[in-house]
Amino acid sequence: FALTGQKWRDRKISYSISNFTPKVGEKDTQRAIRRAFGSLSWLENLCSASAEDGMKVLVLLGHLVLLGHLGHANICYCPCCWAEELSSITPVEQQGLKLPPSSGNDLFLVAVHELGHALGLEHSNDPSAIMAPFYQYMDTHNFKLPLDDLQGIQKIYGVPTAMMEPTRPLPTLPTRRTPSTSKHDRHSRPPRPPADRPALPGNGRPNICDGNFNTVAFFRREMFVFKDRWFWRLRNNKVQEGYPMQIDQFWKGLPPRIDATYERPDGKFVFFKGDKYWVFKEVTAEPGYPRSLVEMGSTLPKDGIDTALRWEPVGKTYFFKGDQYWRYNEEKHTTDPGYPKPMAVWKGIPDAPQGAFISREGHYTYFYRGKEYWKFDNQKLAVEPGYPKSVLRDWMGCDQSEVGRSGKGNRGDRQLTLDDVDILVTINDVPPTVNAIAVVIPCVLSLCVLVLVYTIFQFKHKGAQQSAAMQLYHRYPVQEWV
Amino acid sequence: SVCAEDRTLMVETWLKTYGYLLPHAIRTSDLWQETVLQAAVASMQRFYGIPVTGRLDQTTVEWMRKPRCGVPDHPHASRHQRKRR
Repeated sequence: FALTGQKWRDRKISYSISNFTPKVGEKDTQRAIRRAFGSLSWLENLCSASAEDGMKVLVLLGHLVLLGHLGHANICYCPCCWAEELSSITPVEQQGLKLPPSSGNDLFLVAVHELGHALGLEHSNDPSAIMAPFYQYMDTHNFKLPLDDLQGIQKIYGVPTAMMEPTRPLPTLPTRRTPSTSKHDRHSRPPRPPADRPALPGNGRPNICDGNFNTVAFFRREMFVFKDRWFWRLRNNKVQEGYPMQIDQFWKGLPPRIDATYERPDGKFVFFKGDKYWVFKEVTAEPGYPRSLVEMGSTLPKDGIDTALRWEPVGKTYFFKGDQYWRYNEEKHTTDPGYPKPMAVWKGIPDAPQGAFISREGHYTYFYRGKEYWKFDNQKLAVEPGYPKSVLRDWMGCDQSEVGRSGKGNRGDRQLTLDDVDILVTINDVPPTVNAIAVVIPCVLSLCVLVLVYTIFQFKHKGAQQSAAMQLYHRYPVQEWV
Repeated sequence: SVCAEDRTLMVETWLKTYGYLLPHAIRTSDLWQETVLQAAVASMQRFYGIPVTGRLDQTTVEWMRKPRCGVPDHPHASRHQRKRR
């Protein structure tokens, strides 16, 4: 089903529990299966009702004693008829609901697993996944779909739109009104700097399309871009209203030009600059900060880090500096033994990245440096082909002309070099013969296509005439016989 | 009721059922049969993350005896011929 690129598209897919396992009992069987299906907005049809109303039951749940399986899903895709039984899920009778956890068998887990098959998932070789052929016992009361299964289902159906919204948005402080943030020009682009140099506009507010950020991070599913004493907040590649804002207006006590930042698993924000780091709870600094980086981890570089990365799905924190990286244990407050390791482990990622964050579904890690970003596949442990790409175009929503205009300091310059001068060079190295060939070849090809079409038309016309003659010839004997 | 642990383990059937062995993969030649079975067992061991020996060692047999889902691990294998046709 999944291999042919099919998906359940109908939001009102119905299911029916056709029987129950006596060992578990009717109520418990139905409760377990309903719970498994409950997170989806599917409809349950009672067998009798569906028969009377003629409603289609697309998923049938039953129990069969077969070959000692825990369960089985039959998925039949009939594109011509959309047969009434598209999928039947059969948790096998021998399994009970209240088996000891060590046995790993639970009717709820069986139902979730088989539902996964019905939705198009195959078996996973990740033993922690619910789609592993021998799924482990999991906490069924606070059941959470393992990451591998989540990635699998999102690969078929895409990321839900709800996940794209921030779960816990940061508070928005009232911005100080400046002439440029008046209601009149709220939707207009920030004023452009003069063409010869990327100088900051009159009131010192930078243009995001100039790039050269200090770092880029993701807090609560929103992108935060830091540059000098300013930061932007972006959602869906759009700068939110009221930004850029001064850093110390939001996080009081935080200095400008921070090196790196990340969101800790407890939801606090950690900022790094030089040999110091700060911890903020929302917008308030924790007492006792800033502290020395050595206090964080004795093996961490004393003079500061380039970037910090929190891999939330697997609970790991990484720090990068130059051509090395460290793995940090948040529980023990120490760096893991065996680190630092060379950056070469992150195949294709340049040294000294300025920002890093993991994608929403956890499949990719994005690294930022200068005006470029790299998309790193966490499974293949390599950069995707075609990268690096422009952060200004892909992340900040800047158009091509703006990106081209602000094309300096592309290789990770931490400081804006105001003395640089833009030089526009127009290269026209295409000889005139090439242009002539570019016109003639398409013309000849078009002519060939026209001749071909005419020939086909002629053949068809002749064929139709012959066919009519044949019909006439065969009709006479039949008429005589009749 | 059928209990997976009590059943006699038919390795060839197991490998065929779960998609590690194509239905007509086993031929008459003993040498060929051994090679194909070894490859199938190794593929199974790789999928379950157990040491890949290509032999029916204790660990492999234990994993094969565990109750599991009836859907094949490699559905592509059984579909291969039909797809070509």
